[in-house]
Amino acid sequence: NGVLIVPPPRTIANQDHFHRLNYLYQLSAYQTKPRAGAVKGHTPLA
Amino acid sequence: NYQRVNKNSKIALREFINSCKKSTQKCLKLAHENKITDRENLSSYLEKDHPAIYEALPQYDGFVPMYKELWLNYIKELLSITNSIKTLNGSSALLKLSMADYNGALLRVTKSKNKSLRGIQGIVIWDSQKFFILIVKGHLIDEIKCIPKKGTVFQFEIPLSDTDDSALRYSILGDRFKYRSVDRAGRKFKSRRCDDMLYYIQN
Amino acid sequence: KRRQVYKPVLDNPFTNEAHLWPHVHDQPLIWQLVQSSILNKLAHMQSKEEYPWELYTDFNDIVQYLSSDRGNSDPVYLFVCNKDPGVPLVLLQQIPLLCYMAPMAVKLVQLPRSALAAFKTVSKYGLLLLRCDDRVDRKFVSQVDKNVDPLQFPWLSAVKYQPTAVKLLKTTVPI
Repeated sequence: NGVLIVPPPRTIANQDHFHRLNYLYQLSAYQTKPRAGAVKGHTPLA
Repeated sequence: NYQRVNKNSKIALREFINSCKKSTQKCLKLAHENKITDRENLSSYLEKDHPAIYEALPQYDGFVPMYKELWLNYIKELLSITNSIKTLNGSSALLKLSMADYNGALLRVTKSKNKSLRGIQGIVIWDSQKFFILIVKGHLIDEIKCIPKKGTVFQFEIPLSDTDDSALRYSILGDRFKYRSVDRAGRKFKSRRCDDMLYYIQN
Repeated sequence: KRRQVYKPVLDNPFTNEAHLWPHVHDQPLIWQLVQSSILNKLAHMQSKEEYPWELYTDFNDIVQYLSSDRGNSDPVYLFVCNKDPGVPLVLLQQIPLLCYMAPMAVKLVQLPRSALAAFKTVSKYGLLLLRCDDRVDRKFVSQVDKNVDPLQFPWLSAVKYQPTAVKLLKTTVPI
C-alpha cells in the first residue's frame, strides 16, 4: 500500500547508550529502594 | 522531600558530602579520645552513645552490591565479555570504555601528583566533571573522598570469571577524563599533546 | 509514498506485566472450589455478621487490612476478578504491590473472566479477602496453595542486573 518494505537492521545504533540507560535506571532503582542499614536521610539524594 | 532534593540535587549532594565528612571527623576524634582502635568497638560505642553521628556515617557495604551486581554486569554486557576472553577486541573496548558510565565502579588511584592519594581504592558514588567521589572502606570507618581527576591515574579491573582471579585491567588517565559523564557519552577522544602528563612517566 | 523504518526501543527492566498477577495453574478447579467452598455458602446469608469466616469485600477495608500490621500471622487469600470489564483498572493496578508489601503472607488469586457475575451478591468490584485461620477448610487451603504461584517483584527482592532488552519498533516515515 505504497510503503517501501525494508528488512530489519541486524545491529542497533547507539547500543552503548541503551546499555547505559538500562544500567542507570537499575542503579537508581537500587539506590532509591529502602535498604537495611542505609541512612534514611539519603534516600531522596539517591 | 524529593521535590526539594530534585530541584537542588547539586546542593543536596554537597550537603551529603559535607555532612559525611563532618561526621567522619567527629567520629575519628571520638575514637582518638577514647583510644578505640578497632571497628566493632567503635561502631557499638557510637551506636550507644552518639546515635546521631552513627546515623550520618556513610556505609560502604550498602554500595558494594552496586559494584558487584550492577556495574560489573553492565560493563561485561557493554564489552560483550563472555567467559572465553578470546573474543574481546581491545580497541573497540577502549572506545566503549571511554563512553561508559563509572558510577558504581571500583577505582584505585595508582599514580598521582599528590602522593597522599596513591593507593586509595573505593566505589564511585558520583562521577562529577573534575572529581571522582568515592566511598572508601576505612580501617575504622568508611569515608567519602573526592579525588581530583587532574594529575591522577585510576585503575579498575573487570574480573573474567568467578572461579579464577583472571581479570582485565584498565587505567583511566584523569587528565583526559575531565568531562561530565553525560558529555563523555557522545564524545570522541582524539590524541592530544601530553606535556601535562609527565608525572605519568616520571614516577 | 512512505518508507518502513525500525526504531530501537529500550524495554523497561522492571515491568513484569506478564507476572504481575501470579499464574493460576488449574483455573477451573480453583474457580470451582471458590464457588463451592465460599460463594455458595455466603449466598444464603443475609448479613455480614453471619459469615463463618473473617472476610472483607470492600476495597477500602481490604487496603486497610493489608497495609496495617494487625500482629496476626495468619496467611490471607485475596480473590480478584481482574479479567472482568466491570472492574476499574485503577483499583487493580495497586493490588499486586499492596499484597507484596503487606506484613502478612498474601496469596493473590486471579479469577477467570465472567467471575464477577457470581460475586455480585458478595462484592461490588469482585474483591474478596479471606483470612485463613483454622475455620477455613484445610483441603481448600492446600489446593489453592498448590495451584497459585507466589507474587514476584524481581527488583524488590535482591539486587540483580537485568540485561538490556532493546526491541525494534516497526513504523513508517514519509519519503
